[in-house]
Amino acid sequence: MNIFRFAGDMTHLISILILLLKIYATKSCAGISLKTQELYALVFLTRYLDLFTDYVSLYNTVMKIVFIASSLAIVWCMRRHPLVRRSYDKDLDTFRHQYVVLACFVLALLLNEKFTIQEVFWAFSIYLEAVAILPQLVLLQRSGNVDNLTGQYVLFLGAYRGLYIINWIYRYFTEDHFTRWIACVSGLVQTGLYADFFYYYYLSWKTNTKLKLPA
Amino acid sequence: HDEHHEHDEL
Repeated sequence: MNIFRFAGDMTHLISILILLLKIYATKSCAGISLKTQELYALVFLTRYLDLFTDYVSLYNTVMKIVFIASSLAIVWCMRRHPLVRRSYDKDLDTFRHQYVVLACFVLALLLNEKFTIQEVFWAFSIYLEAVAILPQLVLLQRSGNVDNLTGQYVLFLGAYRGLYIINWIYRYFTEDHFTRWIACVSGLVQTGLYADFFYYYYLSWKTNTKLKLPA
Repeated sequence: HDEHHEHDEL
């Protein structure tokens, strides 16, 4: 475990806590894409199939349980909580994510470390995580304005994958046979998707104006 | 034994 990866896990955890805080405190999920949250829940459920079989460390096991539980809690809130579900922008959150799920699954069948159930689902979760933010970015573009908490949520989420890429570079140079091509390439694509958001976020911070995404 | 490829990251 190196500092970059630990920082990446922490920014990832913070992004989820920001979202839970926003939903719990404001009892509203306006501006949040349910589809992105469902994709993240699917990412964690398919990635941590080895939760009970491969014990790596207490830290890993605890974090996996926290990620699965929190992502399911967010989806449950947005679908079932009587107050929260009313504020869901149903007609703005129209990204057809089922095609993305299908494409990632087909890709995982073709490109994986080993053709086993666990490895195919692991690769699937890696590809899916790279594009899971798309419905959220589309929703932000549609709704135009980005409220602070949602903006910070996306910012921390982007920082997490960016830190993971630094972690992979670090491990590549410090460990002999370290290669994670699938995760690296997919992580680069994922961080690239955030790049334009980061740009507008930086502009809004620099010019001290409300974050506006070009429609 | 073959190098047990475990995913040690999250």
